[in-house]
Amino acid sequence: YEDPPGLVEKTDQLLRDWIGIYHSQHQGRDSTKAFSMFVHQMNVYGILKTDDLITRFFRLSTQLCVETVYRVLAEKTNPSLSLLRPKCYHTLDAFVRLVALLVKHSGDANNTTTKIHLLNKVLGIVAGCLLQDHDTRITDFQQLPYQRIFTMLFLELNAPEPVLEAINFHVLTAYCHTLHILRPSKAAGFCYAWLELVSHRVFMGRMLATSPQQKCWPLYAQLLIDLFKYLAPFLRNAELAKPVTMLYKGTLRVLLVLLHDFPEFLCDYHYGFCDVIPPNCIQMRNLILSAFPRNMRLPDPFTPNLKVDMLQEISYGPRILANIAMMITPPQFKKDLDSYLKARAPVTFLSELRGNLQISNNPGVRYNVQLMNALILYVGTQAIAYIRSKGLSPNMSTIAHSAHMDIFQNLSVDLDTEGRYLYLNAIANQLRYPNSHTHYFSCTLLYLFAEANTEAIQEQITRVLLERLIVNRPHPWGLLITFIELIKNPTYRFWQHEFVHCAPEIEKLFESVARSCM
Amino acid sequence: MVNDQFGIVGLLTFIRAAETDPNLVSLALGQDLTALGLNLNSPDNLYPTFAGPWAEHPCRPQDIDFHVPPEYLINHAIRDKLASMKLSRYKDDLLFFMFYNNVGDVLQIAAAQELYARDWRYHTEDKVWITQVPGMVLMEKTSVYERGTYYFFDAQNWRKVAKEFYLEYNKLEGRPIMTPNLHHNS
Amino acid sequence: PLLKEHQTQFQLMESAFYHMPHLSDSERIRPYLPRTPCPTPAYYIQS
Repeated sequence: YEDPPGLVEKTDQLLRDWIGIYHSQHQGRDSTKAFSMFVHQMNVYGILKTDDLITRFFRLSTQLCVETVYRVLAEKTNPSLSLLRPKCYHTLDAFVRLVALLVKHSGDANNTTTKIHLLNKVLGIVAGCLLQDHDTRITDFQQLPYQRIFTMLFLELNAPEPVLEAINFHVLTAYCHTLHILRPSKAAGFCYAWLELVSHRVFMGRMLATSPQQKCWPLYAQLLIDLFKYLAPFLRNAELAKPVTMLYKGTLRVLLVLLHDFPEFLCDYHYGFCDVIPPNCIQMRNLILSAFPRNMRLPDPFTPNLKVDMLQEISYGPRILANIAMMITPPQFKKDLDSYLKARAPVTFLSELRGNLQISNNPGVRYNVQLMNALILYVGTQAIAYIRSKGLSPNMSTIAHSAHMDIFQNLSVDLDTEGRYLYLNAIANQLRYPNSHTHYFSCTLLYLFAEANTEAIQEQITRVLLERLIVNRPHPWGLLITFIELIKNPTYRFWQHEFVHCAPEIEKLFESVARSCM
Repeated sequence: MVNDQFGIVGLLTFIRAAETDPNLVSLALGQDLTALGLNLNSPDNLYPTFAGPWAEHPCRPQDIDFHVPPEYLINHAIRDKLASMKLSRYKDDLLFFMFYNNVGDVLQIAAAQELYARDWRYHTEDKVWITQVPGMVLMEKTSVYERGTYYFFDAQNWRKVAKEFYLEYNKLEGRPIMTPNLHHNS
Repeated sequence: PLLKEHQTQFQLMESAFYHMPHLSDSERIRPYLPRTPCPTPAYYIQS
């Protein structure tokens, strides 16, 4: 508010001068020669006198550039967007070059703090302008100017120069912070540009491939969680509107690239992702759960007489980069849970368990899904540790008759169909590549099937597995071996169940899946 | 049986709906992920050529920017001195390069038009450019086909290859058409 | 049913859908051979 008199005009003049310099014949792309003269000009205008003036300068410049773009896009004389766009880039790219040079040359060459501070300031200003513009113009909001600024600035700041390499991690962090502020739930009108930014090949490469010790992985994971959380309410609808389909398909492409190039990333963060993906997004969830470390060779799940219990990999636990124990709330419930797991008492814990998971009586939103998922994984990991502490390995015998299995069996029996579906999904979400969790939860699912006291439980276990199998590929290894075991092993008497033969389509489906499995 | 959406009957509903209204169950049955324009069998990483979430194809070589020394960037100095693009001045080799490297672009159509003007014809089934070998007599000719020796442009090995061929006229593309509002200006 | 907040988000997303990013928005300006996408016959090579 209350810009000093004349500042707008000075900013406008400086910007015009800079755009002219940037595009002039003699400066080339580097613009460094003209930059020092321009900085002198900025000093003469008093722009660099105080932090407040610098901040206002950037805000005004951003707004002027954005206004230029809106004017260009509104041109009626030239309706071809492919000719209008370069006109927009003309202004924006020059502005970005100025920002990049100011960041690079801010403070001494070795003083990274000043540079990072300035970058954070500029990103914050552009983000603030975006959000204000987004809220003001509403459906007339244009993504282009902001997307261009963020993209080109990122490319400039990732040039292979020592000064920039020294601050690269901070650049990435600043960008992730800004993108989180601009996540689709906060700026839905920017969502497509946002996904373009997050999945830009240079951004993805820097975040996931070249950042040392995978330091940027948690930041990237948070951005994907932002995306899934935004999509979730729309994906719950049976029929997807075109804008949603577009964003969903784009998300699938990005996940495919991640699955191909960075499967370990999907492995490490699978829990957080599945926690926010709606249960009906089966293929998207399967994509994530199908990831396995690149140095692993998966045994063919269709190998006759595959002895999963003998695989070396099931001795090792996967990395789960989420604090599961912290997600079990409230603290009293966690305390009671730990007490029960330790002492298998009091029995009332089991009868109260459902109540802790239920949050409302409205169908479709009865249960705290995040708590359910955390509970299942926590109990399972505790079970594995408990079995190992006795010098044993998890198998169909050792998993039985324990506090942990009490909880699983109680949930199978006590939950209604909706709760049971969500609970079984939580178990099935651990059926991934060969590891101790996949093995334990595979055994658990099969054990629950065998020991079920009602056919409804067996039916729902089958439903949860089958819907993950009938969807288009990929399918997680653990899902395949569990289902194969269920249909092959006569112990489970799978084919004798009524629900297998309830309709011709279902019968055909089971036969078809069984044929492809066997 | 479980008589709500959470059992096998619930799944059956999806399966039946897929036959009458696939849009209603697109998430339940998923889609063919190999048809999204990504080479999932590639031994190389995909991200360096990932053209974005809405792109149907990876980046073309010319789309990938690379940092070069500023001294190399001379377009500002010479851009007004360059002759404008005129396809009729270029050899067949360059036209084929433009055709094969500008998929889905006006340049592809422009190159196709110029090749057509030089008596190359695009075989719509074999997806290859062919032309008659000068001086070669046809072995057979009817109103619907002809047989003879033709030059094929082998884009894999980047050369013309002479082959005998049975050519059906209806398999050849006519003159490529560029709509007026896509006229390319250099 | 969508909450009111999500309905608003949908409207914003829908209007953005009609102004989708262009591939060139994420690329440096190409002064000589800018992208000019156009529909090409299905029988032309597609990649």
